[in-house]
Amino acid sequence: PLQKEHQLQFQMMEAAHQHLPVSADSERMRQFLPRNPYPTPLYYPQH
Amino acid sequence: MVNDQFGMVGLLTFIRVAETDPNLVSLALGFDLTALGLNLNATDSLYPSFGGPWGEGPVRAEDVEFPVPQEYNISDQLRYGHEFVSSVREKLAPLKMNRYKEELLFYMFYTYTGDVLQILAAGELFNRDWRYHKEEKIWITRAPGLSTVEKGGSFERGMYYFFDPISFRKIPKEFILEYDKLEERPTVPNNF
Amino acid sequence: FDDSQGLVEKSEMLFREWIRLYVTQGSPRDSNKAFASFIHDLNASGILKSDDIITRFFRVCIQFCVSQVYQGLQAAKASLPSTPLVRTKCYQSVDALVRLVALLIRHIGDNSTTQPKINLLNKFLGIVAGLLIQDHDIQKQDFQQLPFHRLFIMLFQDLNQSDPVFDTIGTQILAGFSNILHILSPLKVSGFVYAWLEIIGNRTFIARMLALAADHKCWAMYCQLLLDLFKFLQPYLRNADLAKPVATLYRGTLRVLLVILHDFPDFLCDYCYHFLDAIPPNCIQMRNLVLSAFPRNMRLPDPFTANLKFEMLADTAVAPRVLLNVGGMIQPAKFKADLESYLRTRAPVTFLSELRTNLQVSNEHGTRYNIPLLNALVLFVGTQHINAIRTRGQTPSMSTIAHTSHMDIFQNLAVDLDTEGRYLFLNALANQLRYPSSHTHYFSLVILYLFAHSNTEVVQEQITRVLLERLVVNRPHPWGLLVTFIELIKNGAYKFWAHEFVHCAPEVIKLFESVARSCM
Repeated sequence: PLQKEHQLQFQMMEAAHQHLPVSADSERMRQFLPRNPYPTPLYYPQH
Repeated sequence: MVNDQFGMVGLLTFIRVAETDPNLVSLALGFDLTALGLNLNATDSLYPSFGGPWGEGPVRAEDVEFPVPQEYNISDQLRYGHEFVSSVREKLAPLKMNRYKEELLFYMFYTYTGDVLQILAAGELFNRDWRYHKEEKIWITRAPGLSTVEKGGSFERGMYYFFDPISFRKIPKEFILEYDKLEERPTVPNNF
Repeated sequence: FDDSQGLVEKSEMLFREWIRLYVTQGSPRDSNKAFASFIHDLNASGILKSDDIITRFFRVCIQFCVSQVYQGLQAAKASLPSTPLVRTKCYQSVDALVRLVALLIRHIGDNSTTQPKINLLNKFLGIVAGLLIQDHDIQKQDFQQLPFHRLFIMLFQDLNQSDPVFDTIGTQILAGFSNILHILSPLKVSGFVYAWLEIIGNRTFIARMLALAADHKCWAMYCQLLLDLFKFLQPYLRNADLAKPVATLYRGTLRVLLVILHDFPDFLCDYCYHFLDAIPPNCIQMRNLVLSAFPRNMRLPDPFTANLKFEMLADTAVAPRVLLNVGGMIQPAKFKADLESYLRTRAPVTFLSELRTNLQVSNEHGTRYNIPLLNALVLFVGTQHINAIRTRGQTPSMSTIAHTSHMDIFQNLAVDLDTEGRYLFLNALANQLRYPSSHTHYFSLVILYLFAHSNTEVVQEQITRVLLERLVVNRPHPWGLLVTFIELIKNGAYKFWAHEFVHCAPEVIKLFESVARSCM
């Protein structure tokens, strides 16, 4: 059986497991800058 | 024979359990490590494109940093003003949308979001009988050689090509097309 | 505590201004122009006046970022399922702070004195770590890894870009991060464990620590981090039934180890003994992964070659690198002294009968034995034996290893220990079966000798068990293990197939037949 200390650690690990890191968390944000900004219809892809 | 977990009977126990509850013996019998999204037969190193402990595969190509000459970083140059970009632009051939293949037009439409190039590409696609479906948010054209199966006042039904931006291919599909869902000719600015 | 009046507000205001500059004037890679104007504001506001004020300023900025992220994630939870856009919004203030800190480190002091830069880096890392631990203790199960994770990994990336200033303090940067990650080991901050593994398994981190640092300077630090991870996993992996959070962590660890095995096998070779002490005995595949590593420049002969003559391989004369202080691990000092005395003179006569006691730590089932001590003992006795044989101008063989004080010890352990102890002892022997080397050859002989000369089937059965369980597990399988097992089942001298335990159940018979088929 787990010792009390390990049981507590496990509870924290279990909670953290609900919020696993995603790959984007470790990547630079890629900012695309329009060279010639122009208002495009909202139904066009925006990103 | 040894009658506890440390002999052959102990080994037999987890072999038997593996047939009914493989998760219980995952440590003892292990995983198929070739199914963890890594190309273990690669001759090149894996780490430069490693997607991390929970990645399903390698990182996307655009996330792999590589040192390039400063002049290539056009986005950085733009931040500091347009002088450099303007000087480069003057040396480039003018855009001729009607000369570009469909692939390039779709690339421009999906990549240059919020930019005049997106509108120009949309305009040229319209000229080539592609129509943008405002609800499906996808480009459609009639499949050549296949006539419409059904036609009403406000709609038609038949085979069409949809352009899928994920696979980057035209995919044929039967579809009911409502005319009011299609975008009219895009307004292309005159000075470009 | 006791911030001077207005300092928190001033710091927040300055930081918000920096974020604005970072977003509008900076770029993903370059914020020099924004920094050039902002540094005047920092100076004018007195933030850079003293160590104490800079520390408080950093603290305020980090707390601001953390609070932004918590608010962002909570807002997302309250409305829609979390979208990538919401998450990227959380990155902005963190990235801005990281950029500011990187630029401060770059510009502090002058280029001839690097110490102020290193001090500033370590100060910032320490503050992040302190706030992380505090947040972890306060928030408990609501703790969010994201802000701290991104602070560390983005700062690491910024400081490891190609830059002449950062290049001069490259090793200290790596040492700073390794040190702080060791302090934040999963044993200490279990709620951060997934982000922690994401950092040490990050491709840039692996590149810097294992590939690019000259002369393998950072290998020992990276080894320590992996040991922190294994030690954390130990209690959970000792139970066969893995809970989902543990299974996720274990799989992530395997992925990282696989990359290291593929790209840096020499690292696993060098630190093999460290890892074997930390990997629980029931993690057979993970252990095999470490044991399967062989030096990059080595070509392994096919273990299934007919009539493979192990002793004729040139590599059999070469010992593997042992970076562990094996002799120093044999404690207490009296035990070590008695051991050395017994090896030389077979005295004191009570040594063998007391051997078991020295290896036991408790009476609790499953933790009775000091496994690192047992591993060290086996390795120590084995290497002493190899040296003794060589000193006589001989090479290890079935005849030269027999009837020696060294073999007395091994035979005594095989006979005198209970089933658990014997299992662990045989594991310690099997742990030496790696790539072709003097150790692999010698310990292969020891195992085969014990099998052949045992007067009880129990020893033979447990030898079989230890070897077979390492073979039935999914790949990889160490070269030395395959060669030893093939020899055992092919060489009629061992009468392997005559033993009852080989035929004890249909599944076992099938298993042996299947393994024998692939071996032959």
